Amino acid sequence: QLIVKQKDEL
Amino acid sequence: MNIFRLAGDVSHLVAIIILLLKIWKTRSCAGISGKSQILFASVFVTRYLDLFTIFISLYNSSMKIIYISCSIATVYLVYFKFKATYDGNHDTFRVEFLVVPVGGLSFLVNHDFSPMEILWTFSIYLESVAILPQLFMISKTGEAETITTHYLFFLGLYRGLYLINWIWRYYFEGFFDLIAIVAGLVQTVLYCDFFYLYVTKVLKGKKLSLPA
Repeated sequence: QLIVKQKDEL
Repeated sequence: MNIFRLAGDVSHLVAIIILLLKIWKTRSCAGISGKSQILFASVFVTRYLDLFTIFISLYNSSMKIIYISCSIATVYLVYFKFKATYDGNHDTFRVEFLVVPVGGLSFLVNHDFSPMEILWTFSIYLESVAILPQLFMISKTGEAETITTHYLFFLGLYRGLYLINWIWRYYFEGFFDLIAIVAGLVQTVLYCDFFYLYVTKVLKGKKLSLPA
């Protein structure tokens, strides 16, 4: 299962 | 956090600082597209609203604050402090042709139909095309100061490194964000032509000028 979003990027 | 992501963030920061220093030291923003700078400032403001809602890390928050402040400072220098040197006549890209479609697209294609998420998506899409007024300005005047090309190089390098970062994260973390990846690809492609000129001209000590 792929993680769709995880906003730890800039 | 992998090395590509960190290097990407650092080159992004280098690009922003180069531009600020160039304007500050030369007391001039000649050759710089104020429109691109407004777009980048809007990108940061709309993307980093989560500074108020979630805490990821000290690194994350400080970088966000630095990016936002530097981009707003750049806009201030171009439109207020050194306005007399701003090349408005050549900065004629119609930004509504970017902002309107990007705004529409962020309502249609997003991860979640919520205000924060739509603004985040808007900022991702907008960032991918925000450099166009600057590239348009260079194509119009036919040349760019060498320091401006260094700025563009680091901005493009940042996107390229983020692409590698996503490949890395896909393999090692199963991380995959299609919106960010597609927008990042578009953005990187926009720099390809410029990269070619940068390597063939600027790195060989010549000024970047386009054939008439």
